[in-house]
Amino acid sequence: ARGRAVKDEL
Amino acid sequence: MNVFRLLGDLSHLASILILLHKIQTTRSCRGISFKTQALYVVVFLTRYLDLFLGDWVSLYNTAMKLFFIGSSCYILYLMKLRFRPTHDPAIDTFRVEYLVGPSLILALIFNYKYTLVEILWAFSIYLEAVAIMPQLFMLQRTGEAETITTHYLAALGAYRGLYIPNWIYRYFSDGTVDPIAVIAGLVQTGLYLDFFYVYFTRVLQGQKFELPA
Repeated sequence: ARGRAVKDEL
Repeated sequence: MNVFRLLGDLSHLASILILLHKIQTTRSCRGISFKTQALYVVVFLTRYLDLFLGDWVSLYNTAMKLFFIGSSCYILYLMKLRFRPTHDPAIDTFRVEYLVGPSLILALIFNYKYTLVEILWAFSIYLEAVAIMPQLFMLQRTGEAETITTHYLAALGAYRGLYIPNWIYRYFSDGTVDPIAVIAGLVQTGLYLDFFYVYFTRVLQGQKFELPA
């Protein structure tokens, strides 16, 4: 699924 | 978590503590753009929606998100209620709709997924990139700033600037690239270049922050 590669950044 | 990312986050944290310190010790929000601060509240609320959706990342991540939402709302309270008379709307005249409108349109076109959360996330990234403009515009208009205010701006500018080597590091270490965050981050950092020039050549040499007439 397409989506954000990085989810831990602020 | 790499060192650039950590230093970036700490710089962001420091910028807010410097701003709070400035307001509390001088008992004034003179020189601070209410519009920029209000935009940050919008940025944090729209970006950190995931806090309430059960997407757990880490204690660090949650604590930082809560701090950024809480402190930005507290700063608005200080400016709008506690030290209201020290804020001069007559010099804080940048039209925020020129920032919010295009950010929303960009978010509707360029996002990673057509869901409310992802569109709002992209919106928050675009809006954050330009949210400093009312503040920089105000600085340009008055032509000078208190030293403590320039330290606040320097820490805030360094924050997204430090994310850039973090993204380069992450590209090589785990192959991830987030084009939306990277492009917006480059724009955001770019907006500070003029400010940083004066900050390094004047403030850090012990002189007052003053723009040439």
